[in-house]
Amino acid sequence: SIHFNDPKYPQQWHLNNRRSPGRDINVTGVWERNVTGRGVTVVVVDDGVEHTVQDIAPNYSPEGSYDLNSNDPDPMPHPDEENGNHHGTRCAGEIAAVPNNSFCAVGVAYGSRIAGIRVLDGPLTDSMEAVAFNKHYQINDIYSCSWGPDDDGKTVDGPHQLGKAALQHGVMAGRQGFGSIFVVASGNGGQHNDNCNYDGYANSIYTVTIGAVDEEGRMPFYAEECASMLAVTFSGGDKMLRSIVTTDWDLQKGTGCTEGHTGTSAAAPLAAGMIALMLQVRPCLTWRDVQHIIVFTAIQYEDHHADWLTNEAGFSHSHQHGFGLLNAWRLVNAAKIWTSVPYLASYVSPMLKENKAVPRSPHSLEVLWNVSRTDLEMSGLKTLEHVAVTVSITHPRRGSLELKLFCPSGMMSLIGAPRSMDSDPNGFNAWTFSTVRCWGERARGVYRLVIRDVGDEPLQMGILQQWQLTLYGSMWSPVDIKDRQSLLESAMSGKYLHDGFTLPCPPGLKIPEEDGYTITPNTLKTLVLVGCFSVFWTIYYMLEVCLSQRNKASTHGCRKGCCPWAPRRQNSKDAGTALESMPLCSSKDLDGVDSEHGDCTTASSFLAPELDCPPHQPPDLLQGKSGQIC
Amino acid sequence: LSEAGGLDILGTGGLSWAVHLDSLEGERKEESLTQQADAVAQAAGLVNAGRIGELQGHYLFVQPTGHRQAMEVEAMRQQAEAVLARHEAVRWHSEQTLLKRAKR
Repeated sequence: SIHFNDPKYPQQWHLNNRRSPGRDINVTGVWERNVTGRGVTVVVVDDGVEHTVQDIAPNYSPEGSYDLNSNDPDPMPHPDEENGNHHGTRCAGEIAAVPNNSFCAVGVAYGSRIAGIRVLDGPLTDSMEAVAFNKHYQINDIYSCSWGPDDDGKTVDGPHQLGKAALQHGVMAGRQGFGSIFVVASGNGGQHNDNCNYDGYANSIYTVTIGAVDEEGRMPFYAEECASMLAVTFSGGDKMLRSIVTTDWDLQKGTGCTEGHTGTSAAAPLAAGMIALMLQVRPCLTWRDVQHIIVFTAIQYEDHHADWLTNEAGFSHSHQHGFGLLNAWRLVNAAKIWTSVPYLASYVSPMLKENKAVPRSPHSLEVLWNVSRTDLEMSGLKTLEHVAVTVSITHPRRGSLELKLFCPSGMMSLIGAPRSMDSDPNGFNAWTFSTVRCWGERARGVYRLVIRDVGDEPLQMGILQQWQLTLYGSMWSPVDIKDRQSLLESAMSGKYLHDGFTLPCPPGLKIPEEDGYTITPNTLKTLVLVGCFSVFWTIYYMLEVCLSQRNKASTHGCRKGCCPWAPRRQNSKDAGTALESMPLCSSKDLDGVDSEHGDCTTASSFLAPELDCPPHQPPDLLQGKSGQIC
Repeated sequence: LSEAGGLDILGTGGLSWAVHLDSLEGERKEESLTQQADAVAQAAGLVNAGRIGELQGHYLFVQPTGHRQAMEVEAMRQQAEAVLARHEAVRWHSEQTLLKRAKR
């Protein structure tokens, strides 16, 4: 029943695929129930957002926006010679393009507000990233990041110290303590045999890592695989397949609309939009709730290349597709009835010093660590979410190393895939790999790290110097997880998706943003000028009053009749001004002509009603008393 | 102010450091931390450009403006590194370098 007059909406197959029904994000039913992201703000951290284009302007949130490249509040992209700064605007359109404006397209969460943080159009440092990740974090709910380290198949990089700290701070203090939601694109290095476990943003436990599939549900040529991939959603594929239709900038050659947005950049904002829909129906979902709901509701589908494996908790995961395809209907219905997961529990093993050689394939080095019941007693950790392994390995050709982690259940994760392009001679220095493939499994038991050298060059052997295992999870038991799975399936009919059903939400924390309002130099200058003007005006005015009083005294005006400045008072626009310049006792009593100057009497009694005029007195008694009278 | 820090300075080729100050008295007030940051920055021959976003106790120290020869810059770097490394209030510090990030 949903109809929009936006001319490109019929081509937005990812929202409503009429050519191949079902191959879309299944969002129209959610919209029909008035779930459009209302009350949620998504911020696109990118090269800017052209917030004046028709499809963005009505939903634009200036409060959540900032330009870190120019250090001002306006994230408007700057045109460059390569016409390259349309990226953020395209991502923003996917999320919140305005419907029914007869222009271009529609966003997934078209009722949400969209902000922009411009940070990619210039030199970037760790401290700038840290600022970006927490910028307006009580206003912005979801941070959509369609960027990362180079996907050239040889880079190993991620957030540095401050970026990591900001991600952690964001999930703890952002969104009134429910935690900022960081959505990141998994990477476009498929052609370079890259893998998103070498990207620290994708690897982070604080992010939602989103990959791409094409219209046919297959992994596109550009997509990367990894064990930390949470889920996938649609994007463009090869030339024969359709890309994502979205808003575009209208600067330079832009028209305000494009049919050619693609890459994992196009997938992550769709996920961000779907999460906005979830937060509308359940605003108190924590960052971990969002991750859980994705794990519980993503759809495993038929793809023989995907190599799905089902873990002990019943979740199927593929290095290509994560836990599967995001489905807006399932996400929103699950969110509606979701009660928060227990607090995050973790376990960190000692630093395990090995100094063992890494043999060449088909042989391998296998190291073990047993996590006992006693080890987990303190934290209460029972079932797993993320599992991380930090390794230090020397090797003359880093890309020849292959690392597999086996959870106690036997579930295998290829945490370190070989990369043919990576010939770095320095190996890994405390690099952290992570996997989500053991989600929901019991934490206790033996973890096996298996490393081998798959290189075919006769090089020096690598050495595993040390490694450390970190487990993240909760006190949920396997039974709790099964119960939650059953509960969610019962909600998928949509029976709770109406305004009459609402679970209570705890109040959020009041966390002030330190940089709320700062006085800019211009504001300060204006205030100083206004202040100076006020001082001078006051001095001038006081002088004028004093001088005029002196004049009156010297001319004996008060003895001749009504105070000569009385007419001036009458002309005064301001009663307060009149009060200051008026004698409290008017001149009506001076010569008994009050009947001719009724204004004096009226004003006097109005302004100072408690002061009655003295009775008529002979003029000589008043001589020399003008100061008292006035 | 903190937002201004990194880029304006690095954009012009200046040096900058992220510094995490140790809060010896536990939860110290922001004001006194800032005062301490000013003092540490001054000791290192740098200028405190303000707190880094929402990260309490983290400050950006930048090289004072002005044109310098390469040798002067290197001497300034070494001096700053030495001061920050031995200062008891500095828990951690890191010279800010440019990161390479790509749109996807």
